Amino acid sequence: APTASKTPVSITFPGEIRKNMTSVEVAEWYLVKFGYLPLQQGSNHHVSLKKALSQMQSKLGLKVTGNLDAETLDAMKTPRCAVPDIGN
Amino acid sequence: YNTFEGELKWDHNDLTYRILNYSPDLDPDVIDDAFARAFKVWSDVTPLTFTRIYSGEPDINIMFGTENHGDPYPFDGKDGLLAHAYPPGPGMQGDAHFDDDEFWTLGTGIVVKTRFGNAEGAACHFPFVFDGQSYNSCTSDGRSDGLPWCSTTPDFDQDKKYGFCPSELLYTYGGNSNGEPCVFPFIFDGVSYKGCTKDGRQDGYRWCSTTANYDQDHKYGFCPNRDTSVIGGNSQGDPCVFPFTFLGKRYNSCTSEGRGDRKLWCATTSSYDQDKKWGFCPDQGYSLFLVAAHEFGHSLGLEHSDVKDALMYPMYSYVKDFELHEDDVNGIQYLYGSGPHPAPPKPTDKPIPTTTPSTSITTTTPSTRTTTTTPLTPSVNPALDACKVKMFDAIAELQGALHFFKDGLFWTVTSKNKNAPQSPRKISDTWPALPSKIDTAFQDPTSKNMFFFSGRKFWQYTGKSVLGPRSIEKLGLSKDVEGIMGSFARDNGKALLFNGERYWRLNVKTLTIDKGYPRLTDVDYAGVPSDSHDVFLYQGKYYFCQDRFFWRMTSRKQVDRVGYVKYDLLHCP
Repeated sequence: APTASKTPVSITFPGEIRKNMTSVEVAEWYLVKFGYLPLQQGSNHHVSLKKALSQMQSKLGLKVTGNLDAETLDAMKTPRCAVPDIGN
Repeated sequence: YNTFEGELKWDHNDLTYRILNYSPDLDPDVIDDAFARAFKVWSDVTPLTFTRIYSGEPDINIMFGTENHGDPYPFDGKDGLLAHAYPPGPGMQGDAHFDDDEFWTLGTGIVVKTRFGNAEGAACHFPFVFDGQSYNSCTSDGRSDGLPWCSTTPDFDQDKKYGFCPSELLYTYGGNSNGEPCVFPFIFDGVSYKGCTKDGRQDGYRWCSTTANYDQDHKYGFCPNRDTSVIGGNSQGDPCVFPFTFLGKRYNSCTSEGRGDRKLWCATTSSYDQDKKWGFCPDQGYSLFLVAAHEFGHSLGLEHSDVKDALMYPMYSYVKDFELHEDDVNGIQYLYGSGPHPAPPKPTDKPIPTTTPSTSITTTTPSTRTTTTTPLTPSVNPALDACKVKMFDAIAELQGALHFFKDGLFWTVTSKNKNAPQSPRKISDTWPALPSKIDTAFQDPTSKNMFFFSGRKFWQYTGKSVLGPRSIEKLGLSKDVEGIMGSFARDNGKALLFNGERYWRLNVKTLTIDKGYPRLTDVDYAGVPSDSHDVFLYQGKYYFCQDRFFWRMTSRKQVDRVGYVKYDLLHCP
């Protein structure tokens, strides 16, 4: 019978960039990098994040929820061109 | 589709590009071809032309780099960001950069293009059987010189088809050593090196000296990745070492242990725990052709598209049989118009061999455990006989010899040699940029530049440097001119270009047609066929060819002989 797998070990590999970020950190990085969210964050950060997510979901043809759902997070992890989607 | 703010576009259609460096992942020929095909995606549907240049400032510079690579937008290691490009404009604008921490392929895994051997540059076939054993990677088994090789068919024992795999022992790329292999050991900064190194460089590329002493000779080249090389990590280009120890456990193959993303990796020393040296194992990789086609879309003025199936959609997905989406066509034609192409041919994601490997180096067939030397298959069948060719594509005097072109091959005859020519040579070996069918060619006696014409395109060779293909429209020839069938150069910096009943005079320096042309051939060259399919100058006399015959004309424009190409020029028996 298969043996129960032990808890997977996850280590930080030397030389890797932008790893071990939380989902929200990944989302913020992505939205800023590709022009959906301005770099400067104000007091209404939550509102602007939701708006930016909606804009990103609409632009990339995803279901527009304004939430950081699994489909959106998967899209953010998909390899892509580094040119911003919005603005310069 | 979307265009950049202000609808940035080029103000000219004849764009130039330059490849500044290469990735170690792919053979330079495969990279050249991928970029050429990527440009063709756009030139097929627009009036744009793309000419590769090898020096000077082009419109579009192409480079590979990692992380901080000279602009304000660093790459991010493997995956994530693949490449970026700037919209049209001067300086860095228009340039395309590719992240060399990615594993560049044609989208379906490692491409091991072979050199030399007898497989004419074919890719390795993995797995293959040699001496009854199965191999999933290149091997030096059966050889005494340590050169890695592979079979290009599933069964070497049966087919005996093989080539040599990328190895620093066989060649280097870039640098200043013209592709010479590494010399080990070599001295750099007073230290002896037995393998390729990244020492002395900040860009992470592995290099070696091509003489025994770099400090003295300063000769170097970059090391191509072997098929077992890791991607990214902190050991880019080094091979996996099996078994290796990770968290106290031994591994005999790549593993995803320790990673949350399930990517396969290996250590590049026998102990990860001790040395912390690692990299990702080769995977499907990213299609350089597809990514380049996308980036060149930016270089031409297209922003990201909202259409998921469009090339200009920002996220990467591999497509086997690529066709430019209607949305991309609409976008690029909004900027540049539709151009003269009626129906764009469908590009493929398969490499077109641009050069044929030479068999001139000393190589031996992999032997069954014992090293034996066998004759190599020449790259061209010597049985191809110039004397059996009824009509040549082109005849031209180049570099003092008469060249006879036919179907990708050429034979040469010199005035000293009164025998029929022997084995032909491949056009692609001598002039890699040229197509297989040449309509005419001439050499300018002053600059020694050689000009080749095929269809409505022409190429200019200065030594080994080539400019082209460019449209003959750039010379000032109208669109109704289907091609140039004959040509010869004069000593005054002019050349005459013939097509049927008309001919033009070209200023070779300015590459413009002189005023007053075209003129009628039969008026100025009376007595020769007006439908000559080839015209050339040989030993001071003009030759007009029709079928198997030539009409020879003196400099005073008197026909002094009608003869056979086969017997009088080729000296066939």
